[in-house]
Amino acid sequence: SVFQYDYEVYHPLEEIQSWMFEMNRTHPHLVDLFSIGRSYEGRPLYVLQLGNRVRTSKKAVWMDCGVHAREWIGPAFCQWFVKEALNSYQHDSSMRRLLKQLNFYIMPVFNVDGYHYSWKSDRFWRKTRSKKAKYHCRGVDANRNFKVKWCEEGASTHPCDDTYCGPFPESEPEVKAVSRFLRKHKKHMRAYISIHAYAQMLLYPYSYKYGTIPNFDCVETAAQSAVSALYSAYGVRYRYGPASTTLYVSSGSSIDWAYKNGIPYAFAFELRDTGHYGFLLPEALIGPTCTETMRAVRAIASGLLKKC
Amino acid sequence: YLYNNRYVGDQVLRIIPSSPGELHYLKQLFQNMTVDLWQPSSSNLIHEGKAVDVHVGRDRTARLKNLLRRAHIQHELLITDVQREMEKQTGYRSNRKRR
Repeated sequence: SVFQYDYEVYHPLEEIQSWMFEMNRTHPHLVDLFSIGRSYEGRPLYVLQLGNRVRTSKKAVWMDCGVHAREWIGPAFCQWFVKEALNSYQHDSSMRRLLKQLNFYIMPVFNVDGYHYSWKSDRFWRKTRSKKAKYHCRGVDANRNFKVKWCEEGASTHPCDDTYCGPFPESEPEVKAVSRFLRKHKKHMRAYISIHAYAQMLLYPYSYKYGTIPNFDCVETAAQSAVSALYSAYGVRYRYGPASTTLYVSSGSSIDWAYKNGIPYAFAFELRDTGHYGFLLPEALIGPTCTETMRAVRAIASGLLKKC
Repeated sequence: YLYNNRYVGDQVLRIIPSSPGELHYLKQLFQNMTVDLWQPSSSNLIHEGKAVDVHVGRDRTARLKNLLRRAHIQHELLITDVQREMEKQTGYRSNRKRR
């Protein structure tokens, strides 16, 4: 039977995991599924590696979705990206080139416990689901838990807050697993992309301070190119710039950590919309949102193949 | 119904503090009132001139609007009923499951 999967609806965690297994089974020459660890509640943290198998080492791109549980458009986009990459490989020479020259590591659901909880109990849950006995509140903001200027400005020390930084950096097994993987592969990793919602923005470091990164010219050019590519789809405008000035100051973020860890291009997307639906972006808008974002991510990836 | 209908009557408001006084008032308000901040994700990240999107439960909407009115702080209603919007978000799937 032909595997049918609807990329224009939101899927619960179990369906996304089944889909990952199916992609791995049906595209063995381009896909490799593996786990980088376990979540707080014991769920596997799956990553899909996309790209031609070659003997020489390739540059790599990491993309994660669903750091914050309630941002459902994130995992929807990660699935869309994989689908598009695999479906267009045969007839799209630029995609073929990308998959030949780069490895893409796609983590469709970073915060698996939180995502599951947002489907089962609290639609607007944001954090992880970890718990320390001495506190009555659960969860840590994974995007405040990375080991970079941890728990300074823009993060909270209170366990009940939605921006709680955690008891210590990388306290969350999900954050620790991703950090460990990226540290291990830092030699080849050229871009880090994290998908969030909502605000229609493309952000780069720094988040923790007002300041300009050393390779600002290259990163700004890449961001400009990505936003232009995105706009070319349906005319939707995204603002772009350093996270600290474009959004707000926050410490312990994944893009700051990735950048500090030597990944030259670190981006966070805040997808549609700007507040009309917020986290409740209708399924009818999954297609357009993912189509335009696909163009932006492809622009970033293509830029990695050129010198800057 | 999705989530046992717990979001019926919940609303999402947008408030843009336009002065230091309004900013201070909102920060105090959201530190003392149980609300779900959609953006920014913390009351400490509220800034003058930047939108605050707040999801408030049905039992608190009237009180919040009253407090804003008394403080002469304008607000805009982004979502009038979160449950209804939620049912629309997952389209045919939730209806199909109910059928």
